[in-house]
Amino acid sequence: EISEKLESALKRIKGHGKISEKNVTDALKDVRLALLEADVNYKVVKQFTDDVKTKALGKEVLTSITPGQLFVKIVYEELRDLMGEGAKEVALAPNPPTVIMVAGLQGSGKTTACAKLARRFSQKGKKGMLIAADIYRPAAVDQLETLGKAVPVEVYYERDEDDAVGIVERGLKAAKSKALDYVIADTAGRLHVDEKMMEELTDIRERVHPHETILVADGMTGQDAVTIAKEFSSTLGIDGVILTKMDGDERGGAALSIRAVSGAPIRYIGVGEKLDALEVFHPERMASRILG
Amino acid sequence: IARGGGDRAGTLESIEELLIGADIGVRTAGAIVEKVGSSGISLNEESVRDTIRNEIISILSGTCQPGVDLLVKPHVIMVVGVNGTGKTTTIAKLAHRYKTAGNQVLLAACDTFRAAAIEQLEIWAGRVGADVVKHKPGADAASVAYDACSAAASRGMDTVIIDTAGRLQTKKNLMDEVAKIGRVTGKVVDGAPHEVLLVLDATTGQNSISQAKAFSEVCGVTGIVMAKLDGTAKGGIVVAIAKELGIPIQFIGTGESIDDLAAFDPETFATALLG
Ligand SMILES: Nc1nc2c(ncn2[C@@H]2O[C@H](COP(=O)(O)OP(=O)(O)OP(=O)(O)O)[C@@H](O)[C@H]2O)c(=O)[nH]1
Ligand SMILES: Nc1nc2c(ncn2[C@@H]2O[C@H](COP(=O)(O)OP(=O)(O)OP(=O)(O)O)[C@@H](O)[C@H]2O)c(=O)[nH]1
Ligand SMILES: [Mg+2]
Ligand SMILES: [Mg+2]
Repeated sequence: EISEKLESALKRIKGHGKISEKNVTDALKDVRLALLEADVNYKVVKQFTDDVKTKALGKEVLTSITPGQLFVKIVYEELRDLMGEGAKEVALAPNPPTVIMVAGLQGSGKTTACAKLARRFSQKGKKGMLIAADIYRPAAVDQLETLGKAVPVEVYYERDEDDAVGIVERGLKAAKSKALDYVIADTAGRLHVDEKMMEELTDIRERVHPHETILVADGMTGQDAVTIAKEFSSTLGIDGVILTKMDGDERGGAALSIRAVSGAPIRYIGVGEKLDALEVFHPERMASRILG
Repeated sequence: IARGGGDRAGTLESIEELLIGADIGVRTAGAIVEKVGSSGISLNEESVRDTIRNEIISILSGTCQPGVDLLVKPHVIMVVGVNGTGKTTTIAKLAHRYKTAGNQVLLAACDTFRAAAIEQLEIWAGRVGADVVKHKPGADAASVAYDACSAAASRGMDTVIIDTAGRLQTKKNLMDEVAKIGRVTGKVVDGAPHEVLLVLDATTGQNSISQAKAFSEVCGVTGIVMAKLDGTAKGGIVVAIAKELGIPIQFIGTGESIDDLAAFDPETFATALLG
């Protein structure tokens, strides 16, 4: 159940009559290695191990007859609690349509996520619309259109339009006139350091006031997850996160980095390319996965 | 400026953190720092950085450079990698490079799975002046590759670049498929695929090693393209890949336009990594 690294951390603490601060510090070295190998950002790891150390040096561990077990329990629970509450899906607004905007880096899985969300809403009997606001990527509109037909959900698009903000605005207007339950605006992938492109997102936000802005992040993201989450959080504001491509063998430490920096709830994980490959986020499962 | 013993440990520790923060990986970072730390060089910060930089350059330059045989026509390049790393865009950049050098380029639309994958490749082909061989969506990817290589051979074209669907390396049936695509090209053109380029995403962490291992085992990767280096991620994982697997880095991707491809240079990369 627990990883090699944690086993070795356990061994450092077990078999000692009395646990010393040094035993805990040494065990934390193994925890640090496990988290770094899992792609958790090194600054987030430092904070995490400091917090665990404080808890672990509490009287409980030092006087327990199974200090190793208790230590591992503290590590696991601290990680699980940091992951946030589970199953906090996107809430539909009291007055429709619920406006959802999806953003993130190039290739993270946004367009696919939009279609998956629409599939999820339609399974709950909601009627909505996808807005194709990626005006840059070749065949982006075709991609969303094709996925939309497969959901099935209506897709609003304007070919040869160079104003993404206007497209979202007009799409929302169309959705209101049809009394739809939700709209999901798919945006172009962009770098958090691209000022002009980040401004496009804040322009969209200011124009249509989304109820939910979702950061779609690649589950295999490494140390950079902290910078990405920080920029999107401070510039745009993130209400929820979807972590994609979690059907691979990556440990997914980006989840902890993103949570630690943005405080936004991870709502779903993408577990495949098909439209039903979207799962509600489970913090305990994520904690176990990261710990390896 | 670090001078004494305590500062020495501090300097090494902060450089190790910088390397970890660049996605070099804790093991490789530790090995590099240990080698430099035990080398007995003067431990002021500048000389530590220089020594680390040189160690990284040496690791990156040490990968075996396969002699790319450009004598066989068409020269067949297969591009592989996990989902969304930048394969299709990289192919457009490569095609542009080959066209600019006077080659006739054919693109094979072997991503027959993802929505609008063929349309995306066709638009790029139009922009760079390359031809496309495609079938209907859902068609067998290997047969598209077969037809593309046959067409290029019969038309006397110089270069075939094969676009494949993104696939996670843990999916056995998809990895079998990419191996099959590679084998099929060899039936049409001697020694094909002459190059197999693995496109990695610079923002990806340690999983890139697992990707490089798996793709290498299944279809023999001859070179790596590290895309999206125009972001804040440093792509340090290539140092670990060079050290553990010896696969050379051929190109880096620095943007979304056809000119945003540069030949990999270990010195420039090592300097940027420590910057
Ligand atoms: N295995 C797997 N693949 C996924 C998942 N989500 C998306 N993908 C794939 O990842 C690739 C990129 O997905 P897109 O939806 O095009 O990503 P994007 O963020 O819209 O890309 P840009 O618009 O170019 O920024 C495609 O091949 C998708 O099929 C997932 O959860 N698992
Ligand atoms: N900033 C930046 N973006 C890039 C780079 N290379 C590709 N992209 C973008 O990354 C996204 C995905 O690129 P694709 O070429 O579709 O990736 P792919 O690997 O073919 O994706 P799949 O076929 O779905 O697996 C697109 O939005 C590209 O414009 C790069 O070097 N820098
Ligand atoms: Mg997209
Ligand atoms: Mg592609």
